[in-house]
Amino acid sequence: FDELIVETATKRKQWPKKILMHAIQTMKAEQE
Amino acid sequence: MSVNPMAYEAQFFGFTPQTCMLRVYIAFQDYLFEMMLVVESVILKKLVGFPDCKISPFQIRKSTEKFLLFMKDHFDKLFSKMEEVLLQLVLNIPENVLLPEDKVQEQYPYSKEQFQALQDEIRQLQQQYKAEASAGQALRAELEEQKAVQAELEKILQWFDGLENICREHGTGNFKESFAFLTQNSKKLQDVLKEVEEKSKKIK
Amino acid sequence: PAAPSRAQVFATVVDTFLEKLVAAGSYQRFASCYRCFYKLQPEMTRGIYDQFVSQLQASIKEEIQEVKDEGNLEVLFNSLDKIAEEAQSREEPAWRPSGIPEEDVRSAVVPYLLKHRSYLRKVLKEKEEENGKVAESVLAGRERIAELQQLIQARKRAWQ
Repeated sequence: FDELIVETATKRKQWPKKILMHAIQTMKAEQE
Repeated sequence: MSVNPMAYEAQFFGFTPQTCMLRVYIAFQDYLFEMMLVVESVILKKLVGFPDCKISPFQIRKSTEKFLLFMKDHFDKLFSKMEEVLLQLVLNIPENVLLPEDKVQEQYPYSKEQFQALQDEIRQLQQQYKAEASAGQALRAELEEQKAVQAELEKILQWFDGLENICREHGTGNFKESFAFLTQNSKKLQDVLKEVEEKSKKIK
Repeated sequence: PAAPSRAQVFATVVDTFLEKLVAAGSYQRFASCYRCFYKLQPEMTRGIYDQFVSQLQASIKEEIQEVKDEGNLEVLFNSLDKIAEEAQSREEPAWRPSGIPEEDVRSAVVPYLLKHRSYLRKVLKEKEEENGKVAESVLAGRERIAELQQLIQARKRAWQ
């Protein structure tokens, strides 16, 4: 349970930035 | 009983506060047990130097257990209080605090509908831009065509100008007038010729 | 006076815990439990007890330091103190993860989308202005062509 909490919390911290990066790359590629 | 997973704290610290306290509790407890064992072994070693004393290892063990039980009881109570304080005051993120990585949540609290509307607007702008870009291309293509067409038409006008210049160079200022004059003169000459022919007939 | 930092509270709480533990496990209590040995060797009993307390305190402090080093707690505590201070003026509860990732990630993407929207509006406006100018040139060109055609027609008629 503890590992799950830490894993989820770490994802909450790090993934939005990664997702944003990928979203930007995708939108730029679409634009091109 | 509900458990507070302290997930937001885990997001900041990288570990759950409860697990941190558990790790500390286990470590402290282990040290306590270890120290008690050391105490017991030291006493037993010292007793070897007193062969006449009637103290058995069993009695020492009983003493150790008694003291350890007492210490463990106080240890648990004190640790419980320490844990409570640390979880409330130190390893805790107050309710009014937003972690830096989540600042956007307060700056841009977009609902599903608002987000969809924003995406739709962007899509529409992209479509409009595409349309404008196509229109621009078409306009520039027409501009090129116009240049070619204008050039051809101007050539034709120049040809007309050229024709009139030739007539002027050969003494015909106004071609229409000279042509009319020529036609008139031809008519006069024809009339004179006719007159001369008739007079000549009369004379004969 | 400024509120104590988290690091200070942490240190104080641990010290208080140790103090009270040692106070509970007093020499009197120790001697009373090891009565038979105490009667035999009171000084040795004192010596063993002092060693026990000193070792226990040292081990516990060492463990605490290890936990602080491993978890980088000093830095984290200072950072959290700073963040909490900045949020002092705020009374209402701050945002917390909803538990629905697709909802929460929306706000992360919104700033870029807003930038993108501004950019698109700007380039669209520029394109429209540019096309407006080209359209004017095209209209002028068409008028000129019509004019030339008329001139040619007039010359043709005159010759005819």
